[in-house]
Amino acid sequence: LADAWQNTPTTWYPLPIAAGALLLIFIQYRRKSATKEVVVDEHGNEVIRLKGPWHVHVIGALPLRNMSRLWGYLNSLELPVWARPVGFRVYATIFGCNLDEVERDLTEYRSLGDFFYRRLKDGARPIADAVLVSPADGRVLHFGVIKDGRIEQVKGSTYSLDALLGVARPGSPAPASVVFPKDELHEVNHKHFADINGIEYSLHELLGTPTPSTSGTSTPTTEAPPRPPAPHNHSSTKHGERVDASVPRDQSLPDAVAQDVSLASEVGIRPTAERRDSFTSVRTKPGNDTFFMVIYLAPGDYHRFHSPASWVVERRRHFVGDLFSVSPWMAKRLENLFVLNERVALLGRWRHGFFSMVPVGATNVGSIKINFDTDLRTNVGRRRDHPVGTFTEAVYAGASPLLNGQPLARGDEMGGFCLG
Amino acid sequence: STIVLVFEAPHDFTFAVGAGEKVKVGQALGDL
Repeated sequence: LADAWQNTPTTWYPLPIAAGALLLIFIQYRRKSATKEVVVDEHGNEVIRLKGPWHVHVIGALPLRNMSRLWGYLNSLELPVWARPVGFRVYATIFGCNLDEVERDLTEYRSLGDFFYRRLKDGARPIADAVLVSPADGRVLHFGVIKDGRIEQVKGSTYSLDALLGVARPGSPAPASVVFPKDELHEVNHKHFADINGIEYSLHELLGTPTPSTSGTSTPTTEAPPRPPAPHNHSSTKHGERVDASVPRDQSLPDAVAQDVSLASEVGIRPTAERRDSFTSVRTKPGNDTFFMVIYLAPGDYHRFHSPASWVVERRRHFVGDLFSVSPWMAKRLENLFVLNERVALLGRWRHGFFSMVPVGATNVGSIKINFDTDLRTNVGRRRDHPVGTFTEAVYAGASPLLNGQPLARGDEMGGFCLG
Repeated sequence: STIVLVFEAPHDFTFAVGAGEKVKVGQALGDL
């Protein structure tokens, strides 16, 4: 071998032009077939597989979920009080946190994980008067209109909307009902403002009943500033839509139901007509488009998320997936990133039709919390037990039986991302 | 971590931010 390596002469000669042309055609064909190839299962649903350059496959071979849990454990270790201010200031300097808006004194955060899930001072995030507001601090990665049921991840790369939100498969188990303690529920409902269909109310004012003094787990921290209730008007909204005021007001109904009847009537949601017992896929109404927006939260950002609109969350779908980094670097290289990763798809409706919000986990922040869903457990269990595309589903009909879900107002705190 | 919003809205819905722009909780993302 050594002799051959040293003594064999190198002879250069031109390839025939035809061979070169054939090679280029073959490469182009491979590239096109790779981008258009969509593998489907026996039900016609797209089968999602890991696709990307070699370093993506190397990362995919790592035990990302175990690494994420270890990361979470390490960051849950209690720090000595003297080290906290220095440590958090170093972290804040590296990742660009604004410590002036942090709610508590730095010495009160027991660990980095505790600091990571920090609250902000009241009024630090005013809620704009727009139909759609940002649910989180972060950077807008991408937005646009969904065409042919596919969302553009980066230029030239798309993923399926059905794969992101989930498709009910034949034989899949019925969704579980999340149990809402009634006292907590009333607390939450009374604190909300509803401006679905253009009418803005304090529900406390709207329903005309005293706010219970019990404590609730979903108490918003960054509430919309108090607004005077709009004139009581059953017949029209500011958008000129007719509100169905035919929902009966039966004084003999139990209080909770009577409140829901009142709320449904006032916000213009017709429960029996619009309730969906199962959700299959998004069907855009005539005159509407389906839009999307992707917001990336960097490690230094405030990691709680808030309601981006006034809407009713009807159900959640928890997809146990991988925990790849979701940084822009990775989003450019790994196809179907947001479909492969663990996520919680919250599905519901707002005054214009379908509405959904999907928090997607990542390696360092694998845990997703939803304040009004204490049954939800993320970043637990083994990845191999949950094929890509499968999910567990729960419905929130118990939160408000007539609205068929959990009502939320713009800016209400919904939950957040935790380390590990 | 990332948040993906998918929603139905009338054709005349317009986004109020640009790609790559930093946003904060409660900032207007779009309006009619």
